[in-house]
Amino acid sequence: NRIKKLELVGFKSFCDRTHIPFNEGVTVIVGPNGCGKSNISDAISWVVGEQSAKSLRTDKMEGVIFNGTQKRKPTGFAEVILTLSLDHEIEIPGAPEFNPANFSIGRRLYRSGESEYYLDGQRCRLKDIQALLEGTGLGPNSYAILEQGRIGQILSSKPAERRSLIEEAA
Amino acid sequence: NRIKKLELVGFKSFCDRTHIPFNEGVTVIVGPNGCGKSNISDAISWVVGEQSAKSLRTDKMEGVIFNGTQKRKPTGFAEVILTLSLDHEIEIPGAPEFNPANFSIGRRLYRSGESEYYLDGQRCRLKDIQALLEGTGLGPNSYAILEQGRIGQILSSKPAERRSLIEEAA
Amino acid sequence: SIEQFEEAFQAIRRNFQEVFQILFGGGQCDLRLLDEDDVLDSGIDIIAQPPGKRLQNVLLLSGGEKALTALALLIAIFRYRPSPVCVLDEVDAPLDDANVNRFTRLVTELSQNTQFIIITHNKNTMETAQTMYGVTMEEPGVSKIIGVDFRQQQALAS
Amino acid sequence: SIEQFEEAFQAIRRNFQEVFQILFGGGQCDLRLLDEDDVLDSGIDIIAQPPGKRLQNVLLLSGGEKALTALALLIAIFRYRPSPVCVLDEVDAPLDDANVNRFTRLVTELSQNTQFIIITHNKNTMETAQTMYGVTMEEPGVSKIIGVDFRQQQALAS
Ligand SMILES: Nc1ncnc2c1ncn2[C@@H]1O[C@H](COP(=O)(O)OP(=O)(O)OP(=O)(O)O)[C@@H](O)[C@H]1O
Ligand SMILES: Nc1ncnc2c1ncn2[C@@H]1O[C@H](COP(=O)(O)OP(=O)(O)OP(=O)(O)O)[C@@H](O)[C@H]1O
Ligand SMILES: [Mg+2]
Ligand SMILES: [Mg+2]
Repeated sequence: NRIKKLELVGFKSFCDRTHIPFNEGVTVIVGPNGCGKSNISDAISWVVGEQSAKSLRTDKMEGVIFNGTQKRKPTGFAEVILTLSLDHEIEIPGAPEFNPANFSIGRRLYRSGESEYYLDGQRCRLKDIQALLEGTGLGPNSYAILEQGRIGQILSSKPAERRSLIEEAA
Repeated sequence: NRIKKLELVGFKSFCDRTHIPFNEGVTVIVGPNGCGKSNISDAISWVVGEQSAKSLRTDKMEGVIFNGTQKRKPTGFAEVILTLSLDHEIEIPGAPEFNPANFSIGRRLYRSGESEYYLDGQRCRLKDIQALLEGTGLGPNSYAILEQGRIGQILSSKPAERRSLIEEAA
Repeated sequence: SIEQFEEAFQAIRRNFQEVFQILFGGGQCDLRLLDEDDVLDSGIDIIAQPPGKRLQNVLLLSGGEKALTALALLIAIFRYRPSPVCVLDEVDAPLDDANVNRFTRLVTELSQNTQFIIITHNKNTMETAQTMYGVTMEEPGVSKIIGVDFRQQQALAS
Repeated sequence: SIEQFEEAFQAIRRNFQEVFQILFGGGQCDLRLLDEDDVLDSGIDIIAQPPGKRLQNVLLLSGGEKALTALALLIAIFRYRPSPVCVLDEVDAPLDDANVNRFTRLVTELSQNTQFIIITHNKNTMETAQTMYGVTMEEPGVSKIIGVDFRQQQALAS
């Protein structure tokens, strides 16, 4: 199981189409405060199905669409595509055909509020993506994605919240 | 107005009597995680009158008394003495005599729960210390003492809490 | 189901104790159900004892000790149910040099089976990576990626 | 009283705008009463615009931008009502090198009139101090101070 590439366009501060290939081992992301590092982490959370705007550090989901600068107009939609490879066969009835050894999941959000999900570039439903990621540890509120400040939250969290963290892995 | 020296004994991890002279300008305190740096900041907050155990990162005030290690017994009390110098005359009726240009304020807490306050080594009341520090910016919940993690709190605080920060300075 | 949770809880608890000792270079910790008789619903307590110190509630630890303990728990859960990638955003910020080194050594070891994406300002952490991407905002408000692939650089150099 | 609060609020607001520009090397910010007609009770809103970016609620900023904005506010309050000493515990943890340098330059300037006690793991911050104390726990659980007075060292050296 591995991820191969992340592609973003119109997602938060990533206005232009950006490709980020991921090699084996450790990839480190660096840069000045506010340059967009955590936005990359948000993009991964978003494309694997995060539904809570608050978890993505914005008040409504529309907030993830590039909202313009003095020189650039806001974009009409946000899009993130994650290319990955799974080591097991998966059957998802009703979903488009795809090769588990090399495929992509995509998500698009328009200003109108319309959401679209893609499997290898073909439209699919959110639950196809959820079925596909089942058991991989990827998904909303994953313990595998530690957002900035989440470590501090874990310790100040209530005992019930810690339990739900364990329940998710169970 | 300046502080000259901090003296601690039996306060949190500072079991043995420790003297810390403070020069002009910037003093930096360094050391490994958990070695006692933030405890020094707590000692300053405590000696200028902090009454909330929670602000001192403990559940009850007795928690600031050195509670022992495998080799050391817990101490019977905690004591912090701050030596300072004020550039203005102060009259505190009923309080011990002291020289504003060079004097100390002290606080002691016994396991029994008894608290004692000192002005230049002589017993005084908490309100003498409070009167003395009035208008100096030092005291409980001071905006001049930024505990670890407080910066993050300021931004997630409610608008009403931010107001009280300003009111304290007003 | 109760058995599923119990199995996960015990495995994660063992992982937590193991990873804690790796990150702290010793000490002990535990995960406990607040209410032993209520496995179905009970909340979970975290107790930690860094090397040489007393066993106490995790809220009484120092800033860096807390961060390391929380990281040990999350890595413990991760080891029980690994995902293809693990994203860590500035988890090393409150750590001293020695703890950063223990953290990066653990990540390097785990990275044999898992991809890690680590966002950091820490130079020591940067040095342990195989791949480094820099994010810039030359044009204000617009992010851009520049890549520095160490392994490619080394391959070119040799 | 209302006048006292109003005076403090306006002065702190001006300081905030000034210190923000020093720490960010530009940009703008503001402090606003949520309810302009209720000076007696209204809560306070913080709005920040780092250089080149849009004006937005402070909660939408990056980790480091938030920290710098909060620090600007606290320093603004401090400047209005200075105390003899200011204690900063690891405020530089989320800052990149450029921001740490702006922060230390500001502290160095303010330290002409105020003593600063700064707890830090950051090497750049350490270098700007006149006095450095190391805290150790050679004996587990027992803190001890070792002093390194740079100015004394320099005096001995010259
Ligand atoms: N929808 C959006 N459109 C344009 N810009 C956005 C949008 N959402 C967020 N941003 C910008 O992205 C920037 C934050 O990026 P990010 O949180 O990734 O920073 P960072 O590199 O993680 O910084 P730090 O080191 O301080 O944590 C902010 O300046 C914010 O204004
Ligand atoms: N009453 C007490 N008696 C003995 N030790 C105590 C007491 N209260 C706190 N401690 C110990 O003090 C240590 C924490 O010290 P402190 O918070 O000052 O660390 P620190 O140097 O600021 O570390 P960090 O860099 O991680 O923030 C803890 O190990 C804690 O067990
Ligand atoms: Mg960030
Ligand atoms: Mg600390």
